[in-house]
Amino acid sequence: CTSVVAEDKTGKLFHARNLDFGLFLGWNATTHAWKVTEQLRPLVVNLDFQRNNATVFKSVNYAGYMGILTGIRPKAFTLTMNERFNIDGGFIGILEWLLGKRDGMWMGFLTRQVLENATSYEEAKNKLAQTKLLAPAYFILGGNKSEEGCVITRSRAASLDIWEISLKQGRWYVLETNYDHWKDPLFLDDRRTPAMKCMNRTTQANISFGTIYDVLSTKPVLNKLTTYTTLMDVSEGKLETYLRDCPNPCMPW
Amino acid sequence: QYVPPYTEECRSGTYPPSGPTFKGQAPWYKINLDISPRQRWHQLISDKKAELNSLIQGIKDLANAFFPSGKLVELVDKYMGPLADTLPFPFGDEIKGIAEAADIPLGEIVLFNVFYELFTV
Repeated sequence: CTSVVAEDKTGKLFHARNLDFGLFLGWNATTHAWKVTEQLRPLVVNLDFQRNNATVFKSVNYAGYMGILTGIRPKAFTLTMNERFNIDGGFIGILEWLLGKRDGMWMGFLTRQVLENATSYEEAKNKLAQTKLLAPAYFILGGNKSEEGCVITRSRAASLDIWEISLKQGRWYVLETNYDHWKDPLFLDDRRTPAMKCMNRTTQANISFGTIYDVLSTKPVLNKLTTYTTLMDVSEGKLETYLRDCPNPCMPW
Repeated sequence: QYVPPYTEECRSGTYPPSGPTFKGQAPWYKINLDISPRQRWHQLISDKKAELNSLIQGIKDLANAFFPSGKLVELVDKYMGPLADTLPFPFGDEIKGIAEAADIPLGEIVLFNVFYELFTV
């Protein structure tokens, strides 16, 4: 996955992501694609969660999955989640849950609860950083005010780091793939460098839905695992989702 | 670049989306939080029943390729289903509603919903 929160020159925040899933889950030699990735694409839907006929939040889901990987609470915050691989992973969390140790929260359910109940960027940030989880994760959160954008790096028990937009330091965007931002990515899977190169070339003055879509359409940021690209504008409550494909030549991850 | 990692110059002018990397827009559905958790996913799952069954069958085929006896799928059906009762409200009831609407064993829908936790290893 690749997620980015960026602030333009007027202080407006954009949040976008590619969702990549299905690595090693079967290869279709005819279509040169991952089987599960192919089967997930037709399940991608935009959801409008309503209470009393009014939108509470919107999300992008695979039909049948109730948790949230991509969502927006209009005028308040935007949220995406990227997978964080760790030996102390969710498998151990599931085993603990089955054995009756249930003080951790399922990742997708926490994001759903945050979108449903939190009413501000700060409240969402605190919940995502402090709730004990069953699996490690990266939460990418955007707000509705200048400099409200961060990547929360989570272990199962704690928040390891919160990396925020800082205009004073020239950091007008934060971008996360599937590696801790303070470490180099795996050399076989470096989507971060090309994505940041394209963001830097775009410049803060030109950031928009269109230019972020350009960045997320550049290989290998776009790859054979990419199921969809979502663009979100918190101030207008706008969410757009496009199903993606990556014809050859294209990286398998 | 025609050798891995197939990097390319930063793209421009790709929006509004079109061309071979664009496969259409995701459809919109309303989820009514005022109705019972068991009912709120019904319309969506009814519309996507065939696609969801195809995905679950694909995962089962993959599991059976590694464990041809079919025991793994049996274990999922037997032990993952009861997990739904341990999930916080309203998630357990929502999962049951999805399984009913999709006509898929509960354990397999629970597995789909904990996929993230499984794949972080």
